[in-house]
Amino acid sequence: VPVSQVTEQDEHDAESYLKRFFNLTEEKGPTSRRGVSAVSSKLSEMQRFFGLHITGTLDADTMTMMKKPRCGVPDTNIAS
Amino acid sequence: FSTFGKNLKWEKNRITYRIVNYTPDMSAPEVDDSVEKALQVWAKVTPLRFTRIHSGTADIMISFGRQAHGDFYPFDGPDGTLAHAFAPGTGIGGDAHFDDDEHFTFRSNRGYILFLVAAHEFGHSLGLSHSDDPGALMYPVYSYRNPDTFVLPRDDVNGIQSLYGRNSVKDPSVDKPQPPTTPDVCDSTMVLDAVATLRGEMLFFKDSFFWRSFPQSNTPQLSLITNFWPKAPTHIDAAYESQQSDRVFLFKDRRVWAFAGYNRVRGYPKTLSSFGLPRSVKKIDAALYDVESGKTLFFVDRSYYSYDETRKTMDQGFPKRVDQTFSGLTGKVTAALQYRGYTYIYSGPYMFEYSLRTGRLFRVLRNSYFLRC
Repeated sequence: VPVSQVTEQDEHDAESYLKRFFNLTEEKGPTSRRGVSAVSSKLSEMQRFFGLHITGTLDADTMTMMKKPRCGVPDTNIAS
Repeated sequence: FSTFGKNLKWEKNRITYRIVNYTPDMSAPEVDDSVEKALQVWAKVTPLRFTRIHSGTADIMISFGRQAHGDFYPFDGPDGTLAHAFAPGTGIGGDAHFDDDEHFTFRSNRGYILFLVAAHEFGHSLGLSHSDDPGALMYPVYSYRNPDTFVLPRDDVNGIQSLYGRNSVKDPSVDKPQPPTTPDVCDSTMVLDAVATLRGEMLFFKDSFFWRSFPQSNTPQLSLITNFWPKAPTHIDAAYESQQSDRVFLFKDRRVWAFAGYNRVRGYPKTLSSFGLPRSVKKIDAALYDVESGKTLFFVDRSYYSYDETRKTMDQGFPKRVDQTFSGLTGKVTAALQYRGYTYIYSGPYMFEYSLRTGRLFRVLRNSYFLRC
């Protein structure tokens, strides 16, 4: 899915998903100074976990996976 | 598999559970039965034993709630998050919560089967975290499986036994089905069960899984067959897409299932003889739809039949020997596919690329050729 078809709502939903299941935390300071944004890094982590193509960007496969019914426990091991 | 960590497990084998309330979706006995069966999934392979209590605080408190329900993790309405559970520990530790905005069922896939969701959550209650193995019960995404034939997959068995050890009590009178493993797409020795196209995608079937490969995606995606087609057979013999009828046919033993997209076609499964195959044919090895002629080839041992999709009849003059038409093909045919005008015949771990019109062999490739290993 070309990036242009990703809506703001998609991006908002994706960030909520990454916060909830992949421990995305709020980013402080300008992204450019810190290189790859936390969202992109977490997207790569999520794509790796689900065996998707690792792009670090929001694409059709990734959005489809985020919409699937699932368990509410996070996928990164932060249960403690 | 992954666990919450060595110190996040129960330091005892006798675990209590309590069903605090019920969902209106199912009768109380159905909920009781689903919960008990879900716990037995883990008891079967470990020394863990579960006892139900009806009052007071149990190790695993089981409840149904909506939106904010008393912990820091509100549910989100229908679909999305179905349930969650907490790692072993005092208080809320070990407890399992189910989102009552979902529709839970006892056995039907018209909703989420409580047994499957509960078995997954109890994995967390016992100390397992999520697994990235798509075939594992502890994979975070819900997938339909037949509750009557459910066997805890190998990945989950390894996970729970890493925390609690094996079930030392063996009942020799019961022969246990082997825990199913998830096939490795890049295993060069893998022999596929079947391959087919589906509206521009390619499907590669193996055991209870298939890989979906489509042009826009670089990574074939593994999925349980039953997640796509709940009532479909697994460990199939053959599959093909009839572009004339826009259906995918799956073959297993003497029966044929037909699907239009996600939907099972009414009236199926039918028998092989409904395709005009002789009654002596008990199973087929592969099926191939030829776009150019509109014929479907059915491979049986060293021979193949030709079926006219338009007339719905078997062509005269068949069966023919495979090696008469496909030069150099001496092994057993295991799968067949036509893609971009080329015909691919799978035999064991190899794939032979032919021109179906001339029978000319172009290349011999590995099964994983289309699977981007």
